[in-house]
Amino acid sequence: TTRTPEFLGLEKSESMSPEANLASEVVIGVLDTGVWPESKSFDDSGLGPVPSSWKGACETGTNFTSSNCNRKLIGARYFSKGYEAALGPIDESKESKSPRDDDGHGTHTSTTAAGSLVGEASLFGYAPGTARGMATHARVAAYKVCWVGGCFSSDILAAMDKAIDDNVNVLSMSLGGGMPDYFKDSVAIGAFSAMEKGILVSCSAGNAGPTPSSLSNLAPWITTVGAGTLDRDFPAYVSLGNGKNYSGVSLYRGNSLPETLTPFIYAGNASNSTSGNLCMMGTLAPEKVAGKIVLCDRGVNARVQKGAVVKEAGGAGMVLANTAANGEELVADAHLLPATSVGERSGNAIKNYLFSDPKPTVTILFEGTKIGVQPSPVIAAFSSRGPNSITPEILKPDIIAPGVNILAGWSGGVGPTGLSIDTRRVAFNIISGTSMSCPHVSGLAALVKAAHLDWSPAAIRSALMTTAYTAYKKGESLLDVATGKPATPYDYGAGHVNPIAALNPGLVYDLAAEDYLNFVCALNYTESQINSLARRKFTCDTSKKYSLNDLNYPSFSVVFSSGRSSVVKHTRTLTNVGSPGTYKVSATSENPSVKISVEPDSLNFSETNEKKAYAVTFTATGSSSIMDSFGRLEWTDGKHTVASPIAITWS
Amino acid sequence: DAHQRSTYIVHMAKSEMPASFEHHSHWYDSSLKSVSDTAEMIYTYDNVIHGFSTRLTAEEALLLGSQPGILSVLPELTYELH
Repeated sequence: TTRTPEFLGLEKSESMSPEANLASEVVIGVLDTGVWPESKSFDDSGLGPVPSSWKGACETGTNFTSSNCNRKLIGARYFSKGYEAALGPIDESKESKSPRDDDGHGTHTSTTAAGSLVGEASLFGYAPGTARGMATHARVAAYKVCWVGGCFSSDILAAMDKAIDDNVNVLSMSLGGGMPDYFKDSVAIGAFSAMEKGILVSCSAGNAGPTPSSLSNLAPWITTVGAGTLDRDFPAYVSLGNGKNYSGVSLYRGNSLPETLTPFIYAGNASNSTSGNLCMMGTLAPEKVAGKIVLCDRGVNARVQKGAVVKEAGGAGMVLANTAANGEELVADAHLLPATSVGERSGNAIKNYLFSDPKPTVTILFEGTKIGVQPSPVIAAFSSRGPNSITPEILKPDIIAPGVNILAGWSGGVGPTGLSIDTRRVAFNIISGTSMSCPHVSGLAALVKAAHLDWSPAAIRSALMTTAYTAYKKGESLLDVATGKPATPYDYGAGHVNPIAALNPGLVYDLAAEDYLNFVCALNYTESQINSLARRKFTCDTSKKYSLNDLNYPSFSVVFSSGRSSVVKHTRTLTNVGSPGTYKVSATSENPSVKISVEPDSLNFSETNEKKAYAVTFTATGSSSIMDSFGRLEWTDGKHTVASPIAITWS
Repeated sequence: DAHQRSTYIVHMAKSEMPASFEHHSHWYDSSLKSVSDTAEMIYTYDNVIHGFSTRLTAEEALLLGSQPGILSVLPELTYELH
C-alpha cells in the first residue's frame, strides 16, 4: 500500500514500532486465492533465515515450485481436493493447480499484510509512492483455498489445519459465507483451534452493508474487520453540455476523450431490455450507443463489466451512477474505456439533464490522484453492519481499517479489472472491500505480536480495539458515507485502528479458550455442539449461572428485553500490561433514559499482569422509543485511554 | 436424486474411539465404510476438528450421523471472497 502507512501513522512513528528482527519472527498465514511470488513485494532482501519454529513448505504444482519461495514468502500450499470433489477436476489451462494466484486477490491481501518495500509503485500512475505492507518484516505463508468456482469449507478447514501445524502466528481470511451458527461454520471452528494455539484470526466483516445485521465471521474468538476510506481520491469530473460539473472517481488510463463534448445517452434508453439501465452483457443496442458516452446505473453486474459492455457496443465512454443502495460512496475502477463513477445525487442530477435536454453532451476530465481528502476515514457503504445476528450480546464488527481504493500487489496472470478481455498486466492494483481492510489488521496484529510475543490473540485484539478512534481530530464523530451522518458502533465497532497506540494500550481485556467455552455454555450449546467446536468433551456446570454478559470482551452490547427487567449487568476484568498506575472510569450514554454505573470507578494496578475486575450496570428508566442507542466507557490513567464502545438495544 | 452425493464434514468424538482401533484414522475409515462401500475421505483433520470430509448421499449422511462416536455430519458450505 502506498498511503495507509502514513495514514495510520506508521511512518512517522517508525522508532516506536517493534524491532525488525522481532517482526521477522512473526508469520502471517493468508487463506485466499494463492500468491504471485514474482511480485516485488515478496523481495526478501535484508531478511534473515526463516524462523526456526516454521514447519511449513512450498508445494509444487502448475507453474509453481519450491524455488518460488524465499525468506519473505516462506510457505505456499494449495487445497483443492474439496473443490475438485464437488466440481470435478481443475482445468489447468484456466487455473493453476498450485499455490499460484491466477486471480490477484490473494496477492493483494498478502502484500497488504506484510509486503516488502517497493519504490515507485502505482497503478497506471495512480496512487504513486513506495508500496509496503503493514508488517514489512513479517513473513508470509499463502494457503490457496479459493478457486474460480468458490472457496469450499472442506478445503478451508484443511488449510487452517495445516497452517496450525506450520506454526503461523496470524491468520488472515478475507472471505465469509453467510451467518451459520458457530458450530456449523468452518471458519469459526478452525479459528477456535487457532485461537487455542495462540494464533490471532483476522477476518473480513463482509461487503453486505449498509444493510443492518449483515456481518459475516461473528464468532467472538475471531477479529472481525470492517472498512473505511483513506484520505486519497482519484477525481474524474463529469462535465455536461449545460456547463455543470459533477465529481466522480476513476482509475482509467488510456486514450483520452475528444476535447469537444461527446453525445450522451442513458443506457436504459439504448436497450430493449428492462434492465438495460444496468449495462448487463448483450443488452445495449450498438446503433444507439456507438460513439456516445453512456450512463449506466450501478448494481447487479460488476462495475468494470459495465464498462466492457459499453465498449463492446461501440460506446466512447461511461458514466456509472450510484443508486440508493450505494449512496455517495465512490469506488474507483481501472475501466477499459474512459469512465467515471458518480454518487447517487450527482447521478440523479445528470439523469435529469439527460432526460430534459434533446441533445445531451458530456465529457470526462481525469484529474489523477488527490491526497489529503477530508473527512477521512469515513465508513464505507459496502462495509457490513451490526448488530450481531447470531449473538446480539457481542458487538461486531470489532474494528475498521482502510478498505477503499487500496493499492497492493497483483497477479501477473490477470488484468486489473479481472475481466478475461483485459489484456493489461500490472504489478499493483487498486481495489476495495473488507477483504482489503482485513489484511491491514492482520499485519498490524503481527506488529503488536512482535512487540509483545507473550500476548494472547484476545490481548492483541483488545489492544487494537481499545485504542481505536471514533472521532476526527476536531472531535466530530466518524461519518458513514452511506448516510452522510455520524456512524455508530454497529458500523465501526470500537472505531478505526490506531496501531501506534495499540502497541502500548496500558490495559487489556484478555480471554482464554476456557472463557469462550463458558460463553458457548451461556448460549446453551449441547455437549455435542461444544465437542464439535472445541474438539473435546466439555460439560457445562449445571450449578453455574453462565452469562453472555460476562465474556471479557473489549466492547459492550447491551440487550434490554422489552417489558422485562430494565437492568442489565456486565462484568469485565482488565489486565495491566503497562506500568503501575491508577485508572479512573468514565461512561457516557447518548440516551438519557439509559443510566450507566461502574463499580468500582477506580482501579489501582501496582504490577504488570495484575488483574482487576469491575461491573457495569445499565439501567433503562422508562420505555425507550429509540430501538438502538450508543455510549462509551473509558478507563484512563492520564497516559493511556482504554476505550470500549457500548451498543444498547431493546429486543 | 437420492444417489446425488454432496460433501459433508464429519465431526467425531475422539474420546469415544473404541479401544480396538490403534489409530483414529482407522476408526474414521471404519465409520465411513459402515455406511458406504464407495465413499472416500477427502481430508482427515487433526487440529481444527477431529474428523474428516467425504462425499455422501443424503441417506448415507443421515445414517452416519446416527453411528456411535459421530458428533455431527454437516453439509459443506461455500464461502466467497470479500
